[in-house]
Amino acid sequence: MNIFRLVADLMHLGSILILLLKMFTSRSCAGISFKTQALYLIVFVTRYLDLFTHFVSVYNTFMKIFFISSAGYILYMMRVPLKDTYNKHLDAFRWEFLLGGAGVLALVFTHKYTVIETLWTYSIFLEMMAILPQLLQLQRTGEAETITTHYLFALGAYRALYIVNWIYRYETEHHVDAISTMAGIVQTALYCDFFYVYFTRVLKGKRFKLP
Amino acid sequence: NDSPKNHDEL
Repeated sequence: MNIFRLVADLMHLGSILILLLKMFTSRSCAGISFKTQALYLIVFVTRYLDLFTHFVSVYNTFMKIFFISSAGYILYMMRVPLKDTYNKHLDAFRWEFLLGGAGVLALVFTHKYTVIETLWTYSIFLEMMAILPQLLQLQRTGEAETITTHYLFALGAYRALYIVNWIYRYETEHHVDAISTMAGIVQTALYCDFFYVYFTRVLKGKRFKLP
Repeated sequence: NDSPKNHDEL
């Protein structure tokens, strides 16, 4: 564990708390992609199967359980109490391609052909693209509530800090995981346009609005 | 650390 990864994980945890806060305070899930949230649940479940086989630390176990359970709870919120505020027509990304594409990439690139290992690789490639339905929705509406942009910023910052963590690990441990690193760089790059608008507008007190 | 994986990461 290093400081970059710790802060990254706390940003990730914080992003989820911001999303829950948005849902609780506005009693609405408007602007949030159900597909992206569902993809995150699949990502966490397929990646954290090692909860049952491989103990890392109390911190690691706690975070894994938090990510799986909060993702499940968010889906429940969107499907049951806040169902009427969900706009299906804006959440139009063809996510079958993401589910299938990540499957092909996992079968090609996995380190080992075991079920747990292949599902771990699947989760990495699925997470790489899981934000796309959310970004498409943002593009379609052209604007977003400020709290939703804070959620996305925290999520993007978590990904960006993981890259710093890998550089640090490479320098100190001479250790690099090609799959995580390549997928992580692609995933972070997807946030570039969002970051630009966030820094130039939201942080200056203006509304998030695409040009 | 000869593992190619980062399985201690979240």
